[in-house]
Amino acid sequence: KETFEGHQVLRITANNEAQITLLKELSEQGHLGLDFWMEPIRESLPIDVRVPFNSLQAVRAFLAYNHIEYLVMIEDVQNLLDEEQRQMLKSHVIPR
Amino acid sequence: NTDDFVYTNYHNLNTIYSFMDMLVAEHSDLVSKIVIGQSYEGRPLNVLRFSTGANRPGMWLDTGIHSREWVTQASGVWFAKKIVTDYGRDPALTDILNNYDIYLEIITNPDGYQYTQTKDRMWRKTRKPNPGSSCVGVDPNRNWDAGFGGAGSSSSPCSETYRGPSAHSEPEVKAIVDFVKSHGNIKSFVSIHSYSQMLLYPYGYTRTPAKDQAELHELARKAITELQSLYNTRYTYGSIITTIYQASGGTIDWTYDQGIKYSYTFELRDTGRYGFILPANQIVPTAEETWLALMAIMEHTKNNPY
Repeated sequence: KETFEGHQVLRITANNEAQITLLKELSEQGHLGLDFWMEPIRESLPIDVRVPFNSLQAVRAFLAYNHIEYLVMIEDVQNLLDEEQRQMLKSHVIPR
Repeated sequence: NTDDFVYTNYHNLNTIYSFMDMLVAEHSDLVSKIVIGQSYEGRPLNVLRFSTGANRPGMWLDTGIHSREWVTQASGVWFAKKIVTDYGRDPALTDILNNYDIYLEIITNPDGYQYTQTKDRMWRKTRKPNPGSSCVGVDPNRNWDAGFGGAGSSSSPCSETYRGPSAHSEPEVKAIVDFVKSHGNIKSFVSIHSYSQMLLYPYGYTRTPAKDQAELHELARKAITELQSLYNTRYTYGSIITTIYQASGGTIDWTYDQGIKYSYTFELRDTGRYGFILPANQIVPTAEETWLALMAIMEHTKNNPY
């Protein structure tokens, strides 16, 4: 089963077309294993990307080096999924 | 029974399939289940048909063609219950159902949904293997014969937006295509996704405005006004290509080109706190507000025959 321990989802805000271009280049780096939930298209739209733990350092360094703003939208994806699983199991044991 | 069903929680595939069967058993005068095809892995593609008479034009709703968008399928369950609850009580819905059939496909990509439940919660595509590639699946929202193969879709099987080898190559897509064509009288078609809070109309594959753009835009405005009236959730609306991005081979571009004027696609909550992992306590509020917009679209369809 695929797990997501340490994966973070970053919300990135591009401020200009050059940053969009940089982020598109980032999205093509297959070895990073990035999962773009919202793709870099234009400045007015946020960009959400799930970053595996092993790629976090590289991605954060890339964003900082290029002065691209971001915030951490989800600190640890697996924590949220574990909570989701707990909720689902809970609903199955409640007598109806 | 469906009164005791827990609408405030996410459920696995079998539970949702059972829910559909329960709903049909409890309301056999109003609801029936149609199997329009089979998924790649052989699961039934179930559609609930809400009907009060023969030979009616139809309105189509589907939820969850991208499997990881769980709030979408969960909302579909809630919509089904809402329809049977409100028929005979809500004059607007009753009037719609006295003149139109409503078709609701709650689990549009069952193989993908099962995969998100058991193997990879973040799975989006279908589960058909791609010959010559270790990557599995096709993006079923890039697989339609509407600008198929154009910009805004990928030719790489490893991409999340892989369009597939040919238009309608995916059985989950082909089943809807065959159904829509054989029905021949579908008047509205709403394909529901999440997240990012948008209501979109054609086109995604071309910048050429849809010939009904003015009406579609005005109806989108009305639908979103209704939606926002409940919890003040902020939505944007417009054509796919101008509002979000160029996307070729999309569902509603195909349905619109088939002559279904009222073709929309929804992106439900949220705008960026949980993404595809929206907490279960937001299912019902999401469904409630979305229902208001769906009613606006269905009422407009009924009141503006074409």
